[in-house]
Amino acid sequence: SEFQYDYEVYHSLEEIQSWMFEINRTQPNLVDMFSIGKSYEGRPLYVLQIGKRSRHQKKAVWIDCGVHAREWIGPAFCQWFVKEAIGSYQQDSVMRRLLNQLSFYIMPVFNVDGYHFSWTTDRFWRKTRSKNHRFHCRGVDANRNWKVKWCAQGASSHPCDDTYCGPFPESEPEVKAVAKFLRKHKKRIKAYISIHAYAQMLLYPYSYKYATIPNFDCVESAARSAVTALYSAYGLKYRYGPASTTLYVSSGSSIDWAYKNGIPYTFAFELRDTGYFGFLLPESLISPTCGETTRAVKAIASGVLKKC
Amino acid sequence: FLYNNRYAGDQVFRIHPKNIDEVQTLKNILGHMQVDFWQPNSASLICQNTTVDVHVKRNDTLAVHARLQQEHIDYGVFISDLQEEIEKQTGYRSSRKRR
Repeated sequence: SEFQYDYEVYHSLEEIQSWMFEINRTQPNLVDMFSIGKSYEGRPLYVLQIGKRSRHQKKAVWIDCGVHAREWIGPAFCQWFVKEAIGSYQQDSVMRRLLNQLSFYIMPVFNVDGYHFSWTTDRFWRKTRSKNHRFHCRGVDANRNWKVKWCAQGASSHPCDDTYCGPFPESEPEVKAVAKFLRKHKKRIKAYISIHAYAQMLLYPYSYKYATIPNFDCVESAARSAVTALYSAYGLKYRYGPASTTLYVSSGSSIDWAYKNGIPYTFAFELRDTGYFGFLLPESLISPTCGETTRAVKAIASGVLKKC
Repeated sequence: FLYNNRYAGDQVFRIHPKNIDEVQTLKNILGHMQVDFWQPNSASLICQNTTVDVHVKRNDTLAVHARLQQEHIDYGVFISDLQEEIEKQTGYRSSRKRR
C-alpha cells in the first residue's frame, strides 16, 4: 500500500506510476487520477486531482514536477506533497481547509520520456525525447516551448542545445497536453506552480522581460509568505522575485504562459541545493527539501483563498 | 557500473567570472567544448558575478583546468568524479532497500 512506499528515495517512472494507481485506489474520497494525453514516446501523462469532492466548481491549484528530466527532486516533491495532503487531512486544520476549498491538480512527472531516459541512459538528460528531422540531436526544452514570446532571449533555436525551444510553440505533446488542460480549466485555476532544481529560489513572472506584472503586490506578498514558511522549517533562505531579474531572462516559459492566460499566481520553485550536489541531491535531503517546500506551497495555496 | 560507467572521471566545475572580459573568455572556452551546463542552462546566459556550474567530460577536464588557470579565472571543482557520486547515491539506496 502507499503506507509502505518509501518517500525518501528516488523512484523510477514505473514505480511512480504504480504509486499513483495505488493512491488513487486507496483514497477514493480525496483522490482522482486521469490522463491528459500521451508523450512523444506514447506514455500516458497522468495527473492526480486531490481535494474533497464537491458539487460546485472549486478553485484549483496546478502543480507540475519533472519538467526537466534530471531534476529528480521534483517528482520526489510531488509525491511527498500528495502524501502530506492525504496524511494530514484529519489532523491539520490548514490542510483540511485547503483540500475542502481547493482542488490540487498534481502532475508528478511532466516529461515522462526524459525522466525515464535519465534513469536508463543519461542521468543528466534535461529535454523531452522528440526526434528532429534535420539533426541527430533529440529533445526540446519543455520550459522554452510555450506560446509566449516563444524562442526569443534565453532560448536557443539549435536542436542540439539544452535550451532548444522546439520547431514551433507547443510542438511537444507534453506541453500541448498541459496547455490544453490549463486553457480548459483556466477560470478555476488560480495558481500554477512548477517545480524545478536547483538554485533555492522562488520565481514569478515575467521571465521574458524586465517589466513588472500588474498584480505585483499580491504575487510578491504570496512569495514572501511562501519563503517565510519555507524558512520556518530548517532556516533555509530562498531568494525570490521576478524570474528575469532573480535568475535570468528566458522566453517561452510555462509561468509566463500561465500568467498570460489568466492565472493570477504563477510560480516556479528552484529547489535545493545551490550546487554542492547539484542534480545529484542525496536522498537524505529529500525529506527536509520536500518538508520545507510543502510549507511554502501551503502558504501560496492559502493566499489563493484570501482576497488581494 | 551504472550508466555503463559513462561519467567516470567527469567533473563539475564552479566558475566565477568577475567581469565582462572573463564572461566573454569563458563563453569562448566552453562554447568550443561539449560541456553540459548545469547552472545557468547555456553559455549565452553566463553573466559577470554569477556562478557557472558545468559538467565537463573526462577528456576535456585537463584542457578546462589549463585554460581557466591561463586566463586567471576564479574556479573550483565541485564534484571531482561524477560517476563516483552517482554510484554513492545508488549504493545508499540499495542498502536502505535491503534494510
